[in-house]
Amino acid sequence: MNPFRILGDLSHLASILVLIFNIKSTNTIEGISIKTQVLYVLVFLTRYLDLFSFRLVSFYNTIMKLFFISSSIYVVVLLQRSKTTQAVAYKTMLLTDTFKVQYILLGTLIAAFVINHKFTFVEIAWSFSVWLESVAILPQLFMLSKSGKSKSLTVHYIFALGLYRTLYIPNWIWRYHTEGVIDKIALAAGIIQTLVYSDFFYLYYKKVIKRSALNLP
Amino acid sequence: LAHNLKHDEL
Repeated sequence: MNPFRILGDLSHLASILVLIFNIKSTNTIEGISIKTQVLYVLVFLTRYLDLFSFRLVSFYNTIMKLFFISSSIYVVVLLQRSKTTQAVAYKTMLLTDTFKVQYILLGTLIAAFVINHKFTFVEIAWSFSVWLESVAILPQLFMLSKSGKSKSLTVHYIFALGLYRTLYIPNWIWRYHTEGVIDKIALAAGIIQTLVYSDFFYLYYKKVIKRSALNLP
Repeated sequence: LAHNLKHDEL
C-alpha cells in the first residue's frame, strides 16, 4: 500500500472514532445529521457485498470493511437511542436535518443503473454505493450551514471524512503508475466527493487552521 | 483488473 492509501484509510478510521467519541464523551448528538449517518450505513452495506463471497482480499481489508459496516450501524443506534435519553436534542436534530435525501437516493440510483462495470446486482450495488458516498455528506453540510455555529468535534469529523476520499485520488494516480490499474467510476465519484467538500475545506482552513495559527505564541 | 482494485479498496 502506498502512503496516500494508508493515510486515507487512517483518516477515515479517525473520522468515525472522533464521531463516536464525540457522542459518547459529551453525551450529546447536537449538530449531527442522522440522514447522513443512515446514508453511510447504506453505502457500506451495498459496497462490501464481496464479504459474502468469502474470497477475502486480506486480513486488513476484511477487518476494515467489518469495522465500517458495524460502526456506521452503531452510530445510527446511538442517535436513535437519544430519542428517549435526549428528547429535546433529538427533536432539534430532526427540525434542522431537513435536506431532501430522496433526490440523492434517486439520483445515485439512476447513476448506478447507467454507469456501472456490468449490469449485475453486485456491480450495480457497488456503483450505487460509490455514487451515494460522494454526496452522502450533503445533509450534514446543509445542517451545518443552517445552524451557522457548530461544535468543533463535528467539524473535525467532517474534515477527516473529506480528507479520506481526497487522499484516495493521489492513491489512484499512484496505483495507475505502479500497477497500471484504475477504476474510472471510483475516480470520477472521488473527484465529485472532493468537490462537494471543497467549500467546507476552505472554511475549515479559514476558521480552524488560521485561528490555531493565530493562537501560537 | 478493475475488479481487483474495487474489492481491495475501501
